Amino acid sequence: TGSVVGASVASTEQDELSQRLARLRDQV
Amino acid sequence: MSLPPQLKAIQHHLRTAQEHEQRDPAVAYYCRLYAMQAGMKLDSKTPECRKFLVKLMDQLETMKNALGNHESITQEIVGHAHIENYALKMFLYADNEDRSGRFHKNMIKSFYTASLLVDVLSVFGELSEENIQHRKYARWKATHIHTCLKNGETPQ
Repeated sequence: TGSVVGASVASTEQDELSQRLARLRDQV
Repeated sequence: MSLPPQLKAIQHHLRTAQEHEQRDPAVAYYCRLYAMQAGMKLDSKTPECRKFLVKLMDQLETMKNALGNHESITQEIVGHAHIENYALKMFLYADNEDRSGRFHKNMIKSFYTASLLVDVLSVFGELSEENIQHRKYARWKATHIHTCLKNGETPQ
């Protein structure tokens, strides 16, 4: 369960980075 | 902040960014943007890489806010032309030195920087065949001349 939660946290943070990158490049 | 080993492939682009911070902020900005994108592909999962990439993103956002009046940063099409021109300028300087038989550290660095800036151009889309050829030639020249100078030989 721990690894599933860990992977989910990592994926959310990765999404957050992707979103910030898209905003930075005015792609949203 | 030290670069995690997983992100070693972007170290030279980050160094180029640092070297251009004052001289040409648009070059610094797009080198970091490239490093950010490449870094996310390399590893954005391990805590040390995530931490590094979040810091890099903070830095990019701060730069964009501070350089809001630079067209080459607010409009990527202008940025693309700027980076391409800058890379070509570096390449032509080194090529001219090479063809004149003047071999030195500065021209090696110019060849290498030109090749790194072609990498950076990929943030704007697919590289042209000409870009790819320039990068290959510049990287090979930088390595070849560096090796020759190290061994006390004259490059051909």
